[in-house]
Amino acid sequence: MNIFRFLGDISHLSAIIILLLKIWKSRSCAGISGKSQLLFAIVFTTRYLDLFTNFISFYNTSMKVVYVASSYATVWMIYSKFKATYDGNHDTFRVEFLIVPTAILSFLVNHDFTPLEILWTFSIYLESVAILPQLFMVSKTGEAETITSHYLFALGIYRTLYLFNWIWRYQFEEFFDLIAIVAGLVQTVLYCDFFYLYITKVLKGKKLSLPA
Amino acid sequence: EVLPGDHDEL
Repeated sequence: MNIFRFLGDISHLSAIIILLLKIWKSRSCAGISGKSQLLFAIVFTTRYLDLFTNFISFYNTSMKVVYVASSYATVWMIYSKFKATYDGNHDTFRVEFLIVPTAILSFLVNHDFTPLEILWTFSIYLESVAILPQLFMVSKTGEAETITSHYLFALGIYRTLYLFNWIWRYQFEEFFDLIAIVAGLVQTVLYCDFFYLYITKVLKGKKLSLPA
Repeated sequence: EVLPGDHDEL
């Protein structure tokens, strides 16, 4: 464990909690892409199948449980509890264009051709593009609530910090995982546009609005 | 290079 990875995990956990609280407190999921949250639930499910078979540490197991439980809770709130506030007309990204290519790629490029390893690889590839429906929805509505932009910023920063974690681990642990690094780079690049808007607007107290 | 199955990151 190193500071970048720890801060990354904290940032990721913060994003998940921010979203849960935003929906629960405001009793509304307006502006939130249910499709992205569905994809995140798939990402955690396919990545943590070894939750009960491969114990690494208490921290690792407890964080995995929190991630899986909160992602399912978020999906449940969007598609069931507060589905009346779900803005389906603006959440129109074709997720099959994300799931199919990443599934095919996980069969072609992986560390080991075994079910668990292919599912782990699929989850890494899917995570790198899972935010696209949400970013697409923000660009379609032309704006995002400030709390939603804080959620997106925390979520984007988590994988950016993981990039520094991989530099650290390559330097000091001779560890590198090209699949995770390349997917992490793609994931971070997808946030660049949003990071620019967040830093130039939201941090100056303005509302996040995209040129429609 | 990481060995398959020993993914210790979240």
